Amino acid sequence: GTRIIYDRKFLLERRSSPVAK
Amino acid sequence: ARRKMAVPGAGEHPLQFNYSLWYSRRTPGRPASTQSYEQNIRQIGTFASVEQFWRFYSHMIRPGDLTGHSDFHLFKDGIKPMWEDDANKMGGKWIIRLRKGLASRCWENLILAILGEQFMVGEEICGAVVSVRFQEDILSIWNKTASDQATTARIRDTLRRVLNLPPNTIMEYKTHTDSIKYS
Repeated sequence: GTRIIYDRKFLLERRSSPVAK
Repeated sequence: ARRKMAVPGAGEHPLQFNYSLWYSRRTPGRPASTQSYEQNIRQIGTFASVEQFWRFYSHMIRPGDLTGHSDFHLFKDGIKPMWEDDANKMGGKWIIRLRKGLASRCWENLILAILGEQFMVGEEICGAVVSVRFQEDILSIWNKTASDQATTARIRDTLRRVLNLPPNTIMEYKTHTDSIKYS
């Protein structure tokens, strides 16, 4: 199946946003 | 003990795998036998999404601010941070010794690389540990199959890239069977 890959920048951007945009 | 399985909340970004964070602290003067190790380790929480991870992590003390003989462990849900776990017993770990002051940044970069599936080694990653010690700190990343050289080389190269380590940093691979023998 597909892998769920996130880079560091993406993960850090989610840090202060509890709800996805 | 039965636990509720972590699932991503509505609108959250799921992770490829669920993970747990653990904390352990060695009681000074006590031998580090398997039993006391298991007694000293505490599971902090399990998460299934990027957002759930940050909710735990943001409230945790940074490794660089810990004192004494302490460790944080990040392992895939269902894998205990112990050599004896079925997922670990044929495995090994890359060990990176860090001078004081680097642990917090390197640990964060390491766990973000694991959560984001940056290592590209299939199901091989088991988890990672940051060990806070008196004179230096130690990072390690554990994989399932110590004999798989293509995998261990790929993990090493990814570590170099994601940790942005000083060029003279020494990296050492140790199988868990060796760790058991010499401990």
